[in-house]
Amino acid sequence: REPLSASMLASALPHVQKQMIGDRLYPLIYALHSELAGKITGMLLEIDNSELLHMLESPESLNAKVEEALIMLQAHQA
Amino acid sequence: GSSVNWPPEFHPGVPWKGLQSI
Repeated sequence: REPLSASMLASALPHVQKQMIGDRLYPLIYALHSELAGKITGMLLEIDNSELLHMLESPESLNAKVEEALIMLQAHQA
Repeated sequence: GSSVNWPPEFHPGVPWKGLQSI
């Protein structure tokens, strides 16, 4: 699939934009943390779309945010 | 607490409702 672009997102409704990003983000997160992928993706979708698009292109940025989300999730569940 | 529903969970191919309040 071609990379998700800001112009592709711009033509969609806000909740559909998150859906489009989530569909791209989920497999990447699933590869890192299969059991928590749904929750981590849900958390990360609260981030601005422009930053989410950057994370889709940058594994380092994505990994850093996934680790942050994991820490928050573990703190929440404790 | 009452926050057991956080965070909203994403499922591929299922319409995302995490931001329904917008």
